Amino acid sequence: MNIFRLAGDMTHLASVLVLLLKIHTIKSCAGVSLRTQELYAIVFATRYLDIFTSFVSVYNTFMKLVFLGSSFSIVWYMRYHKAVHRTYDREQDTFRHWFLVLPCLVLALLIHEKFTFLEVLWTFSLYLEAVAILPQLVLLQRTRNIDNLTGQYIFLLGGYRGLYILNWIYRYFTEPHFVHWITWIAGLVQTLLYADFFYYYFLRFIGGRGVE
Amino acid sequence: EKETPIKDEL
Repeated sequence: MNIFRLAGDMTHLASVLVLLLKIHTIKSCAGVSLRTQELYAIVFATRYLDIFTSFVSVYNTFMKLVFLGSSFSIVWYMRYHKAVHRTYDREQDTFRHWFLVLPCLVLALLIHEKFTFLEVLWTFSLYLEAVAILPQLVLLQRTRNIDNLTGQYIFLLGGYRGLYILNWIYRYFTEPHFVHWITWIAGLVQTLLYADFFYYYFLRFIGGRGVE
Repeated sequence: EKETPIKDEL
C-alpha cells in the first residue's frame, strides 16, 4: 500500500459517502444519473467476485463490501425510495447505458489477461468503469448547473482513478511485479473522460459559484 | 523480467 493508492481509495470512499449523504439526508437525487449508478453496481459486482475466493487483507475485503453495499443501496434508493425517486430526473437521464455494457463485454472476451470466468469479468469491470460516468456527464450537460454535493461527488469520483495512476507509476518503479497494461489504459481513458468536467469544476466551483 | 501482475487493488 502506498500513499497514492490510499489517497485514491479514500477519495473514492469520500465520493460514495458524499452521494449517500446527499440522498439519505436531503432525500434528493436531483442531478444524479441512476444509469451511472447502475453501471457502477455492475462494475463492483463483476470486479469483486473474488471476495469469497481470494483474501488479500481486512482492509481490502472491508472496502469491497463498502463499495458493493453503497452502490447497490444508492440504486435501491433512487429506484424504490418514494421521496428520493420523486427527485430523480427520468426525462433527462436517457443515455443508453446498456449500449455500453455489451461492447465492454465483447472487448473483455477479446482482450484480457487470462481466459477464465473471473478474469474476463474482472477485465469487463475495468472497461465498464472507464465509461460508467458517461450517463452522468451527459445528464450534467442537460441539467446545466448542479448543486455542490453532486459536483463534489463527480470531482471525487474522477479524482480517485487519477490517484490510482500515480499509484501504478509508483509501483512500477518500486515493486518487482507490475500492473497489467489493460488496467493502465482503462484507468487513463476513465480519467481523461473527466477532463472537461475538471476544467469547468475548477473554473466555476473554485470561483464560488455552482458548477454550470 | 517483472513477475506476474498483482491483484491486490480495489
